[in-house]
Amino acid sequence: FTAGNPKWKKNNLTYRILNYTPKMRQADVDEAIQKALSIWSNVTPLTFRRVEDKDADIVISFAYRDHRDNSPFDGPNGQLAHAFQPGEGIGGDVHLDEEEAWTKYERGYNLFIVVAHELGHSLGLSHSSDPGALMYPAYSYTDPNEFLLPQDDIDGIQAIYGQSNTAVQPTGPVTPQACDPNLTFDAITSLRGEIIFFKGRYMLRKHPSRTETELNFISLFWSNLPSGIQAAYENVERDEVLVFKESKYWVIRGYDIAPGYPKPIHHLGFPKTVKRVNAAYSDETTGKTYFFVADRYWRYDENKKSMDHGYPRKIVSNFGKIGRVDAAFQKDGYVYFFHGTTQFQFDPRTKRIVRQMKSISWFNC
Amino acid sequence: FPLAPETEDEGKNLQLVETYLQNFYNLERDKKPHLRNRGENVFAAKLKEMQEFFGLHVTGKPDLHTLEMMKKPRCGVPDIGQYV
Repeated sequence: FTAGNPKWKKNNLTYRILNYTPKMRQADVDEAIQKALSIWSNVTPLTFRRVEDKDADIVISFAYRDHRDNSPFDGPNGQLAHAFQPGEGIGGDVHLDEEEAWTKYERGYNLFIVVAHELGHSLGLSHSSDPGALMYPAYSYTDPNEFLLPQDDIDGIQAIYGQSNTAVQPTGPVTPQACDPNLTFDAITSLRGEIIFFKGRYMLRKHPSRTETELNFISLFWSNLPSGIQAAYENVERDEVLVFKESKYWVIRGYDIAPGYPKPIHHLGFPKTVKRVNAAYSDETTGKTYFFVADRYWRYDENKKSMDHGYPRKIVSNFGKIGRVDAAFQKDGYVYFFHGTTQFQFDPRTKRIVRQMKSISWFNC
Repeated sequence: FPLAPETEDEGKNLQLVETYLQNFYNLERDKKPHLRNRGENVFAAKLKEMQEFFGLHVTGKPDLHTLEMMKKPRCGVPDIGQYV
C-alpha cells in the first residue's frame, strides 16, 4: 500500500488519453489501455469511463525526458513509466516514457503490461516484493492473452476498494515458493546439467552447485512458449529439450525454439486418441524416451525416430506402484517420478523404487 | 594512464547503485562529489533494504545479482516512501 493509504473517494472514475506514441497504432494503444483498466475493474467495484477534451481522474500520456513533474525520464530502458497516487491534479496520472519501444507484443515493452502496472499506482497500490505480482517493480513480459491478475495484486486492491460486485469472486495465480510443502509440478526436465521445474507460468531452476533455487517466468527465456507446460524432457545427445502442452510440442535449443514448432504430438507416433502427455523422460544410455499418459506409457526410439512396437503398456507393469505421473526426469542413472507432492526414485536397472521423498527435496529447504 | 577496465567498471557500477538507491530507496542526494564522505553504513543500509525487497542475498554489497536486478527495466515509482 502507498503510505497514507490514498484512495479514490468514488468508484466511478474517468480517464483520458492525452496523446499517443507514433510507435503503435492508436487503436492498439486504446485497446491496451482499456484492457489494463479492465483487469482492475474486474476485481473491484471500480468503473472507468473515457472522457475527451476535459480533465479526468486518470490522465494517461507519453512524455519525454524532463516533463515538469520533478521526475524526468531517462531515455530508452531504465525507467519505463511512472504514475501518481490518487488525488487531485496530477494525482492518478500515468506517464509513459516516449523513448521506450512500445509494442503490443513481446518485443520491446508491452504497453498493456506497463500501463496495467502503473494503474495500480494510480489506484493507490505501491510496489510488491512478490516476483510474480503485477506490482513487482521490474518489467517482465506475459502474453496479454494469457494474463491473469495475480492473487497478490487482487488482495492488495481489494483491501483498498473491496471486492468486485460479481457473484463469484475472481482469484488469481499464486507465485510458487520453492519450500512450500504443497508444491507440485507441471513438468520437470534436465537442461545442460541443471534441473528445470515448470509450474504455471514459472520455472524453478536448480543448478547442482548452487544452494538457492532461482524463480523465473518461462517467458523470460522462451517468450513464445505457453505457460502450463505439461511434459518436458532433454535429449542430451542433440542438446535439445522438448516441451509438451496439450496436443503440441516444441523443440528448444538453448534460448531458441527450433523453427517449424509447435508440431502435433501425433508426429511422434501417438494415436489420435492421445490428446496430451503428462510426463516424459529420456534415457541417455539407451536412447529410449518414455512418455506417460494417464495410467499408460509409450516408448520412443530416438535413433529410429519412431515409437517402439508393443506400446502403450500399463505404468505399473514396468515402474511399480507410482500411480499417475505428473512429471519425471532422469539424473545420474535414476529416474525421479513426481505424483502430487510425492516423489519416487526409481532404478531402471533393477526396476525398483529405491526411495520416496517429498516433491521439494531438490530445493535444500 | 587510462584506468584499468575493472576499476572503470567498478566506477560505473557504483554510479549505477548510487543513482538506483537515490531514485527508488530515498538515498539522500547531496552535492558532495565523493561517496566516501557519506559514511558507508548509510549506503550499505539502503543497499540492504533494496536487496531485502527483491529477495536477494542481503550483503550490503553491490554483488552480481544485485547489479543484474538494478539493470532491469522497471517502473519509475520508488519502492519505498512517498511518490508525490
